[in-house]
Parts: sequence; structure tokens; C-alpha cells
Amino acid sequence: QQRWSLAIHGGAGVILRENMTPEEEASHKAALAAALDAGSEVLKTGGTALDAVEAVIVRLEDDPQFNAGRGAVFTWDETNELDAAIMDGRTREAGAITGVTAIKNPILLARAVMADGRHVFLSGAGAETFAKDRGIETVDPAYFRTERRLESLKRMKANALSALDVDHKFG
Amino acid sequence: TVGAVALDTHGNLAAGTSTGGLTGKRWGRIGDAPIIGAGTYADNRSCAVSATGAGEYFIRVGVAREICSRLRLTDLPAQTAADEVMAEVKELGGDGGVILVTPAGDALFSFNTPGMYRGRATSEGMREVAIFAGE
Repeated sequence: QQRWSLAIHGGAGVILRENMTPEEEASHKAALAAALDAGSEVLKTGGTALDAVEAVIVRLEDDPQFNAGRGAVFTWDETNELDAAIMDGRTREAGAITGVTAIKNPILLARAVMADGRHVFLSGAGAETFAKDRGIETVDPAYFRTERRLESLKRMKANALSALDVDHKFG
Repeated sequence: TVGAVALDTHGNLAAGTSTGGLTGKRWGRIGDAPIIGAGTYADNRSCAVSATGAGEYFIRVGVAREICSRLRLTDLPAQTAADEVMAEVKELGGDGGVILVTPAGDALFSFNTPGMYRGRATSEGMREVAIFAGE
């Protein structure tokens, strides 16, 4: 059997052990391990790299601990605007979307853009219309809201902080 | 931001990235995550990369494509290429990290922050997750 390999991330930044409880550390590691296993299973069974990437990212988008999908950070106007991209190294086909607010799993929309093939990068309302045409699952924008992220935004506004002061991680 | 890069048993690479962006972003700000070549890139001839970090700097450096180009056009080890490009990001004032896989099956990280939520697995039996630098 040919080799396979997989690497994943859930954001980087000023992430310090002293700022994290043991429970939070364990919870993040468990989520990463579950996503890693989901992708590994695809690859182990002969699935494609694209399917493995999708399996990992959907899982992380659904987890409110990470800044993507449910649990995404808030904009200045207290909305959640989501971006995603995917690329196939075999063909160098790519799909990307930005500024969507009601797409449950933005990576699925990015992949649909890639599969459609006419364009690479769609934005905002147009991307949402494209999603509707392709039957991509939508949700009420409130689905993405978490109190922890809203608190970060409020602290940022109240204290004139930068995003980096209120979030441990970038992205 | 979350991301994944993979090499499958057919020898094909893929990369994906998804994000909510930056807290308090305004004016339709877009970071590197959805920009092909900055935060996401895959090319079977070189590598697949997904990035997370201060997006403006990753866009300026063209991080994902830059790493892949160095691997395609030079004999640099993948870790060196990734570290060098991340050093450029740092030099401009940016922080963050990347994950990458190569056609040979290497699964690598490079980051210049105190931590990055990360994991990797290979057909050779590697399976690890980590958060803090040095783990």
C-alpha cells in the first residue's frame, strides 16, 4: 500500500498552558484527535486527500472551541462572517468563499465552487445564492454565535483592545 | 482558523482552510485563509499547505504558494522551506503557523507563536496532537 499522511491545525497564537485549565487542554486535544482520526480513516481506506481534508474540517467547523463555523469570532457589527478554501493538488483546481453568514459548513461550499469549475472565489450574497442552488446546508446565523466569542468582542470594544488582546489565537 | 492537508494513497495532495477571521473585523476585511496561495495551496509537484495567523502578513508573503514554490524549484528540505518562509512573516511583523504535507509523505508544522492547535498522522503509525510549542 502507498503511503498516506495528514496534518491538521485549529489555529495558532498566544496559547499558553498557564492560561488554560487542564480540562480545556484535554478538551481541545480530544477534539483534534477526533478530527485527525476522521481524516485518517478516509485515507486508510483508500479515500482521496480531498475527502480527508473535508472530513477533518467539517468536524472542526462543527466544534465551538475553534474559530471556524460554529464558534467563529464576531465582526465589529456582532455578526459571524465565514471564509473557506480548498485545493486539489492533482489538478490545481481550487474553490474559495468569503463573507458568508448562513452556510453551516463553509468548506463544503468552497468544494462545491471548485467542483463547479467556472470560478475560484465567490463572496457574500452571491456565494450564498450559489450555495442555495447547489443544495448546501444553511442555518440561522445565530447557530454560529457563542457567548465566549461575543464576550471577546465586547471586551475588545470596551477597552479599545486589538483582536490579538482578546483572542488567544489568530485566524 | 482550522485547516487540513493530506496525501492520499494515490499520491495526490489536497489542502483546505476554514475560518471566522479576526475578532472585530470591519469593512469586509478578508484574511489569508480563503486566498489561494496565501493561506491555502496544494500542488502534487511540491506540497500542500494550510496556514493560520495574522492574515495580512500571510497575504503579503504569499506563504502557502511560496513554500510550495521553494520545494518545487530547490532542493531544500520541506521543514527548512517552511521555516524560512515563516521567518519572512516574522520579519515583517506577523505571527502564525503552517501545516504541510509533501509527496514523500512528510507531515510537518512550522509556527512562530507560543502555541498552535495541531495534529498529524501517517501510514507509518504516527498519530499525535499537541498545543504548545515544544510539545
